[in-house]
Amino acid sequence: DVAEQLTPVLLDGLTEENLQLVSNLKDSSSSCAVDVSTVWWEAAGCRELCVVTACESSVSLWKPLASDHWGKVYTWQLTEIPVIQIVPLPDTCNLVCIALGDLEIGEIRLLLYSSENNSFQQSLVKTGNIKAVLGLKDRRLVSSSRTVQEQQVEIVSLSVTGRSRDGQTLMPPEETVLAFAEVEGMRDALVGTTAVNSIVVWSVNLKTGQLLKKMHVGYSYPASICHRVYSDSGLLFVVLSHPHAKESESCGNPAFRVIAFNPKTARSMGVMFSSLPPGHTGRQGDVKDASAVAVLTSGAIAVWDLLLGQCTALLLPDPAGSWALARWAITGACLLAGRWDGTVCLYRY
Amino acid sequence: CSESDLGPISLNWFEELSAEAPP
Repeated sequence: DVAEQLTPVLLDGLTEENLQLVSNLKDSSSSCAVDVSTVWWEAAGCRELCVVTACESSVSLWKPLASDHWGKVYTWQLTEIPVIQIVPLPDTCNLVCIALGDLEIGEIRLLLYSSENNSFQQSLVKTGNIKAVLGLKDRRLVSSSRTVQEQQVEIVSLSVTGRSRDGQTLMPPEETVLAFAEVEGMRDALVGTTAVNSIVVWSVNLKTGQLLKKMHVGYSYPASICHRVYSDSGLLFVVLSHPHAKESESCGNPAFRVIAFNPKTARSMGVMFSSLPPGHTGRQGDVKDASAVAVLTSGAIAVWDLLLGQCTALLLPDPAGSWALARWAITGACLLAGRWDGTVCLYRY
Repeated sequence: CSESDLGPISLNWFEELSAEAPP
């Protein structure tokens, strides 16, 4: 009994009041921030939520110190291929996954600490023309990659030292898969969005990698990216971002949508709609629970409540520089916001 | 969301689609 809100709801005079700056960390050796994330890290019997920052040639692990300060624990050097993404691995400890490449991902690596050798190490997980990668629960990684002839969609299991022998190939759709999302509460279901705007659903139990259904999102929202999927009352609710959607009179400038799909009939219905603040364009987003965040081309960061369909906070670029990155921490209502100069600010939302 | 908009809804959609899909 909820209907898509076609009229964008925007708050006038949005400010940072919903975001409280907690601390910031600056890597003096880092020039350009590429990505930021959080990871659970255990050392000497103490398990802490640490921050991981990436620039093109290195990835650093930061641990919390007293008084909201952060100390660098270690920096992995990655000099051969540029780092382009940190791939969060849910429910794992002492393991950082990164994607490296030029225009697209060519390599996936694990960064870890080996207690056997008492040293920080890195190991290669996969190479290829990788189009999308996502960390799954139970220390697994799903990726889509392309050769000239075909697309491979594969789930690999990770050991503490790298790629384990257990793997599973999923039936690929004809079109390239650009993003994945686990179906919350259903370990055996996985969803992907494709280059021609379809939602595909796989069964990923140990026996099969069947492609169960392909459903179309609609032509108005090209190259939609799935962020979050949950199943409720026989429907699949998919949170999508629309990095390339054009502004329209009826919908404004769409940033995120929640769409309900009936997997049995492939019919769908819009549930909630979030628009960009007026005068802003372009976005690169992240979603956690009902909170969505995106970096806009103006150098601002916008935050939305997806249940309300409203923009709830706006971080404008300030004299210290434009915003380049925005990610939610894996736990707590904490926003990680990165500037081009490598500074990462932690905000409580 | 109602069945008139989305067609017949099944709580067991995953099991049913798994059984229908080619191996």
